[in-house]
Amino acid sequence: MNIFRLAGDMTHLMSVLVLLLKIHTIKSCAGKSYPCSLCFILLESSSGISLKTQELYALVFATRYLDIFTDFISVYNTIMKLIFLGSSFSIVWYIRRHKIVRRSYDKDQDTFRHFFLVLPCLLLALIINEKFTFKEVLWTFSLYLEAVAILPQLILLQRTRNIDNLTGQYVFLLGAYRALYILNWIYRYFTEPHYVHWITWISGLVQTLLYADFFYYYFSSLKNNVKLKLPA
Amino acid sequence: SASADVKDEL
Repeated sequence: MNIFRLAGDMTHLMSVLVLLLKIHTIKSCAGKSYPCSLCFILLESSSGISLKTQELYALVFATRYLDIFTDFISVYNTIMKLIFLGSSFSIVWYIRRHKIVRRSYDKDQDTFRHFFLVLPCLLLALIINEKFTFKEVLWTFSLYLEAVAILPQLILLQRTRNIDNLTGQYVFLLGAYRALYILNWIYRYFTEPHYVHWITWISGLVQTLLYADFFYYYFSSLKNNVKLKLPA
Repeated sequence: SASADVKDEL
């Protein structure tokens, strides 16, 4: 475990916490007759969270962590896997089933079809993999799918006029997690013998590049001290 | 597995 890897995992964890915090805030706002301004913003506007992206992440973790009960790596590894599995499925559950959270979800804007991402990723995993076994193909599929799973969220951000702070932080933290993983691979390549993983690296690089545009607008909004807004 | 060492990543 190196510092880049740990920092990457921590920003990933923080992104999940930001999303759970947002859901918690939406929930707790509901019963108030005179909501605070944050509640007002969260309840009156759409949450800006893409259910499509969250469902894809749930699928990513479910297919990647099939080894959770068969191969033991470390306590840290197992706990983190359980957190990512549990949080991704509960976020999906909240957006689909929770009375109040569901109301803040803007279904009409979040129109991307899972099918267009899942099918090509599955085909690619069947063709390009390190070993043609059930577990290995699904593991490779999860890498390909994770690379593109953010697309519905990025498209939704572009469509939504007001990106509230938490949604912006969420996407930023996810992007930071990916960038840190690249540094982790570079570090491991130079410090560990035979550490070469083209499939992981290329899909990870593609994933990080998808955030480039968002990062550009995120940092310029910070620099100019204005609200984050993506161009149409 | 061929990718055993990368499997310790999340």
